[in-house]
Amino acid sequence: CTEKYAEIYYNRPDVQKALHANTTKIPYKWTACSETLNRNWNDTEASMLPIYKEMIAGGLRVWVFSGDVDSVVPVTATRFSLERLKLSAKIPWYPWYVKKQVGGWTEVYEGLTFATVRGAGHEVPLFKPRAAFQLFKSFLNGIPLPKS
Amino acid sequence: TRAEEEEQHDRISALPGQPKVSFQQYSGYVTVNQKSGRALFYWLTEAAVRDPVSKPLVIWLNGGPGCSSVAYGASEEIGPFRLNKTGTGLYLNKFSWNSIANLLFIESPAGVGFSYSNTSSDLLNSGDRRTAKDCLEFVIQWLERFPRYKNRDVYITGESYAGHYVPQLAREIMAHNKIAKHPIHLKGIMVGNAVTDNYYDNVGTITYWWSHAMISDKTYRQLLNKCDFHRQKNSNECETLYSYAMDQEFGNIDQYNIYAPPCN
Repeated sequence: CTEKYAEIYYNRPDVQKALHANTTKIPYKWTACSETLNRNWNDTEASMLPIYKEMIAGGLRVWVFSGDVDSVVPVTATRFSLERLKLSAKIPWYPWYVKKQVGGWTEVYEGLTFATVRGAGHEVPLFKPRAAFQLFKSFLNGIPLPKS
Repeated sequence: TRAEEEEQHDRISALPGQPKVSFQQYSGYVTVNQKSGRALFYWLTEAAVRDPVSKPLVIWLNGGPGCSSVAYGASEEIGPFRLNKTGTGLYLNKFSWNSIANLLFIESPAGVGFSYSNTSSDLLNSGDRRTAKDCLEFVIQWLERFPRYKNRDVYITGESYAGHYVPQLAREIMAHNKIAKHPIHLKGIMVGNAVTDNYYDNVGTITYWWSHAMISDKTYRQLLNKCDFHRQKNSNECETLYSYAMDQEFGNIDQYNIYAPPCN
């Protein structure tokens, strides 16, 4: 329900002034999601997998994570998609830990790291902030998620 | 210099209801298309360390398409502040990602949040291609305004439909770097619950629904048989099956977190 708090806060004139926002008097109120844009989306690529191949070939660090109680873009969707990349495993599947609890499961492939986040919904850092932060630390440091 | 003036203009002294913090924040607009008057809004929360420029720059994009990274990324997920229930103030996020990185939230494309376009038709014909190009222009122009970040490692992160934005921006940056005098130091990307591939995402989604007992065997089989996930738009018959699954079988759940209490 937290979008509702944002709708109140970011429409406050004093907040907009502090943020240097809405300086041209935008003719609609601030909303968390724009229905207009969503309904009129003009072009979408069918698959990001070719770009994943480019990024991996270009040496970029690529991490993909998934909160495992989201049913909108669920973990199975991500696994089915990534499977098509046919990457070979570098570090085989294992549970990763945060504060002595299973944070989720992970596999390090050649060029890509995949991790699930146990009990997290679509917005992983909202539902599992500690686990998401561990994920972010490991990603920035370029090291696999902790095994214990 | 002009960059210094712009940076000073964008510096946030404090947000209403904000607790005391040790880091600097900046927000404002970067024009990405002069002709159309498209400008993207950003909010930078620098790393809460003694020397923030020693830390990488992490760009966060939200999905939708059409959703705000200020609303979600910054205010609900990884940013330093959380909003209280009455919208009167802010409190600190104990697990803010800005404890180890500089966070740059971009409202993209034009029309999202505080981002805008002076050409109203821009709101009716946005899409992946223009969003990626506008974001690249944003990053280039933003680094001109904040030159101290020019040599920092850059990472792009995001969730949901940003599963398109993030790799597409990475591809634009990689192409830009091939010809640029000053390449952008892009090191990596990270995406969560990301839209990746139309066909496999859809098959995986209904398989998740079935394997988590959210839909019946019959509905699962019908969805697999009647929906052609290679198509951009589903047939009416397929849409009817989706509606049946959601209205009659899911129940009143939060689809974004199936075991959480629903937000009424």
